[in-house]
Amino acid sequence: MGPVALAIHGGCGVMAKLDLSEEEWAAARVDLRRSLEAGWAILSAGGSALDAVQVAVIVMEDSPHFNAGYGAALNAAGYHELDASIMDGQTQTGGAVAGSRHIRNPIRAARLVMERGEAVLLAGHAADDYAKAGGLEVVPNSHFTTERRVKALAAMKEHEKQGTAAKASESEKHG
Amino acid sequence: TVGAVALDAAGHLAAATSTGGYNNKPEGRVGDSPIIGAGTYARDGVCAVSGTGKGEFFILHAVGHEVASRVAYLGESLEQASSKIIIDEFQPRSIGAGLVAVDAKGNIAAPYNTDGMFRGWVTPEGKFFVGTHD
Repeated sequence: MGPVALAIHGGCGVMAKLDLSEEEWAAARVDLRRSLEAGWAILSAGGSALDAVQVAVIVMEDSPHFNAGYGAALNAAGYHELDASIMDGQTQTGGAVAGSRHIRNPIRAARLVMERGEAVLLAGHAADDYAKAGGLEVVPNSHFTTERRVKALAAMKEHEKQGTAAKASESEKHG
Repeated sequence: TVGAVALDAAGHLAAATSTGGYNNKPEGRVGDSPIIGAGTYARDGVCAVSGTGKGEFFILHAVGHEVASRVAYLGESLEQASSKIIIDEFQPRSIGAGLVAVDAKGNIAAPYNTDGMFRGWVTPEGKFFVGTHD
């Protein structure tokens, strides 16, 4: 058996401009650690890289501290459109969903698309329908909304009115 | 955006990425995360890549595939290949970006050209690292 390794990211940006409290920074680091531990548990037990990356991403999708799943950014119309993809290096197959509104964990839907092999990328309501028909959990779009994201969108709209969008903070732009 | 890359004991690589895009994005906008070869890519024997940053540029530069191609065809190390794009090409153009990648030997690269990146990894020796800023 060869070596195993795992790496994750939860987004990049101008961190100094993130309006996070010390508690929120600490909580984000805890969730990064949880993500690593989830993936590592699979790899160290001889599980697949594919399963490891999926569970690692799910932990972050379910965390409010990252821009994916619960806590994701809002679009200009005030709702969430979520994208995800997964790729298996062994088989050179991949699956993805774009613009999904209701799939609780979009990475699970990407995996489903990949494994069924009927398509590589499904978009919009078709992705939602495909996931639901495949037995994945679907939720109201409001499930993904956090107070931080609502405030960030309102701030960006105000910046647009004032013509100051370029001065928006990182958390207002990306979170 | 969040993402993960892994090498398993059987020598197989995988990558995954998930995102909400960015605040106030146009309806219907699709970034790089669901585009295989842009924000996500994996190829056994070479590397697995997951990106974060200005997605349109990850699409235009096919970043995930580009990193793998540099490793496979130019023989660059994972660190060289990923830094070539994120640091050498994107940073001078103020294209904020980062990625995590792992190669077939378990080497890990996590370059970014912003002030920081939420990131973490576990080495083949089982050592955990979590970071946010430089």
